[in-house]
Amino acid sequence: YVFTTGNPKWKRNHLTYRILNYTPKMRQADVDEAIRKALSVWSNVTPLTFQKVDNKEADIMISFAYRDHRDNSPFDGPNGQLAHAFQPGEGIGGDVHLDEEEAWTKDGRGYNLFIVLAHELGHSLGLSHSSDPGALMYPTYSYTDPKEFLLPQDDIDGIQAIYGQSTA
Amino acid sequence: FPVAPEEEDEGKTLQLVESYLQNFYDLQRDNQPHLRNKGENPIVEKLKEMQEFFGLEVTGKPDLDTLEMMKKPRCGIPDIGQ
Repeated sequence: YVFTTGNPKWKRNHLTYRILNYTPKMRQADVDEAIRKALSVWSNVTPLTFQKVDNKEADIMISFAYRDHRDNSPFDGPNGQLAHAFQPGEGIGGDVHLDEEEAWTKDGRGYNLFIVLAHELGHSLGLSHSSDPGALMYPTYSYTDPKEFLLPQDDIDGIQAIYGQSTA
Repeated sequence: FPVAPEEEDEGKTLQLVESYLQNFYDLQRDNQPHLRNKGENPIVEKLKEMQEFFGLEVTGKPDLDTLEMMKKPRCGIPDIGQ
């Protein structure tokens, strides 16, 4: 595992998230579920908690975006770059952007939204890319059935090195 | 004259390699090539860094395995120097 340069981390364990928009390619309930499950990947192994908010600024703002979406990191259309996220911090810090031109799904077709979101949230919490091919924080996409997904040890070690172990 | 297919492929390969290394391995968008030190080729150095990161054979060349890795769908965050 690798920390993001400068070791940014959230100063609070109780964080908020907000879903700014939805992809038309999935049912909203399935998008909500994918996001909730992706957040629980990290909250299950740390003291972090995530509360959904609907109409105010949240720590982690999640949105689907097209090409140039005014953050100096334009998306590139189908395939290629699937999503990106920003390290912990105010404003755009922690936010997750997903390339709307990808084939988002809740299963093994196209790109599984849960898997990509879980990876991007690792960045939102302060992790960088791992060179461990089995790690969730490995840069390239690989599908795992969400029902069978277990956070790999490399990622558990990394996130607990930042926030400590779960207190639950 | 129409570009020979091989040359066209080479151009596309170079474009893929350069944009990948610029996006994810901090290859500078080199506007002043004449300032480059003799013998130093930033693309070769960055290619080696990328091959090392992905556990590929470190050749400094855009070999088949390296190009296959570059074509994989991935996260838009750089692998180094974030």
